[in-house]
Amino acid sequence: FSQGHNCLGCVAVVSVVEQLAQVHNYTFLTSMDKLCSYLPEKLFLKTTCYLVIQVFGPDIIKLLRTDLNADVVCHTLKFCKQETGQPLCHLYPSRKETWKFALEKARWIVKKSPVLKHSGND
Amino acid sequence: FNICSLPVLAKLCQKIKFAINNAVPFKDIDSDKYSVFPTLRGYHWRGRDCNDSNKMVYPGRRPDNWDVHQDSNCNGIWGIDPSDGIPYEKKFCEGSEPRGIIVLGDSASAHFHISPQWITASQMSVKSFHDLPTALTDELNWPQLSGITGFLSPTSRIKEESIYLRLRARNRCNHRDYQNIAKNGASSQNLETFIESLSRNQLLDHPAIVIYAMVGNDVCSRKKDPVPYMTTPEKFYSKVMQTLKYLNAHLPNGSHVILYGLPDGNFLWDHLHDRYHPLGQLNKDVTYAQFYSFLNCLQVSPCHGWMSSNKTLRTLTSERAEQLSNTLKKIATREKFTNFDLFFVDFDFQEISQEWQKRGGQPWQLIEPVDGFHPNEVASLLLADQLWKKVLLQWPQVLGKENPLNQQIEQVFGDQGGH
Repeated sequence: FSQGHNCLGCVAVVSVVEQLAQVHNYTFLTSMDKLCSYLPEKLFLKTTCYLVIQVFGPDIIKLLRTDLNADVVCHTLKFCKQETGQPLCHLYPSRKETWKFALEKARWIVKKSPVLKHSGND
Repeated sequence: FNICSLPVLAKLCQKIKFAINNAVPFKDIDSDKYSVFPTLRGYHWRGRDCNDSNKMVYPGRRPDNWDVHQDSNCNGIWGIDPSDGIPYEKKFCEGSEPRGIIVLGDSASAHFHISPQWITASQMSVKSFHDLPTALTDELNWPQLSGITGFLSPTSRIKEESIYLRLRARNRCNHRDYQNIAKNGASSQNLETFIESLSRNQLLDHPAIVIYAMVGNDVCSRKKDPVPYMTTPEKFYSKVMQTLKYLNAHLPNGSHVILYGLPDGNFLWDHLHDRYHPLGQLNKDVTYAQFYSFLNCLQVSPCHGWMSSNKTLRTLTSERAEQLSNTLKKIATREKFTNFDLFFVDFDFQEISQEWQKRGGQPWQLIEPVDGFHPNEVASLLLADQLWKKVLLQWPQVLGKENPLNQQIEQVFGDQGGH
């Protein structure tokens, strides 16, 4: 899997979390918890999902609560990366200026995140 | 973190990797390439082994001593009729010209499918993820529901059956004789890396119908500029000939090879670009045009050439696909092989789309909703129907004759032990 697949996977999962919350009026935490509860135990899918929530959940919740979308969340968590000289890849429509502002805001929100601090760029 | 780096899992991971890379079953005790396990290239991909501790027992072989003592070809027919002492295999199958079906293909032949329920919040439940582990261990493919080798009843409401089920219905002696040698990303250029997973013994096995269906990856790539990565007609000719020579050296005499053309993928953009992708349906904010552009930006698109807003690029891709189809046509008319005869059949999406519209459907309903690229289950079965009808009309000898004893086989052996 390439970096691009990681980004695509992240955007899809965060979108689902966001939409589950919207459809059922859940909090983002409940939404993530529900998503994991739907997964089967086989192949450690459920366990892996809960592990992912534990690691990235707090940051995802903080970002989604501030109305930032899946693209911004995944760029902030570094699942998506903009290579130098390359365009910024996003699924949801957004203006360039809004993007810049949203990413700056997001970075500030998760500035003290232990996960991002420890993982460095990866 | 890589789970396979754990010492306890390293060996298992290596075995799984080997099975996937080489398209051979993960669980195959007798190493005959047939398995009693469904996924990881098991019986979802080729007929279920009926004895995994004897490598001389597998689907598709000619019966050993008319299967008096055991079902050596796993077609569910064996033993002796007590009323006259004649072995059942001899009584029911002798002279019926049994044959197997083999597909050499890509993700379309393997039936790549990501369930929309997995990403649609409003439809999500425990039930919607029930089949995720199966799908993951089949590389997100569903060969058991594919148009060529599928053996399960379709999940969509469609009456058409796979080529394998039709061949089996035509002659119950063909039971379990199917092989799906298809891989995601396969093309004429990389088939040589896994063609050896094909199992056919020239001396011991029945002839086979081989469908060569590399329908996209020779013109499709994820690259920013996909044109230089497209297979040229010259390279294509050389690789297809190489494959045919391999088949000639491995297929039993009397086999048939059908070369399947490439489609004109323009229909993808035409029918989908302004529709909403499953991720964009709730808030009406993601169309397929945006989804394609996102995949292209990330360089993960399965086919940048056709899944693009750039009309010139789409036309170029279609032109190259047409050139490659013409190359296949040329090979089918000019080349001769000793162990099989060779045919060419068009991939005519237009025709199945019209058929679907006659039934009240819409063309976009024939495309996989999540990836916006692959033919879905309905399209795969309509394509199989189209292929079957064309072959039956033009070259009926390929399909063999109908076995008049099918009903008796069913009476004696029921479902013949399942697929």
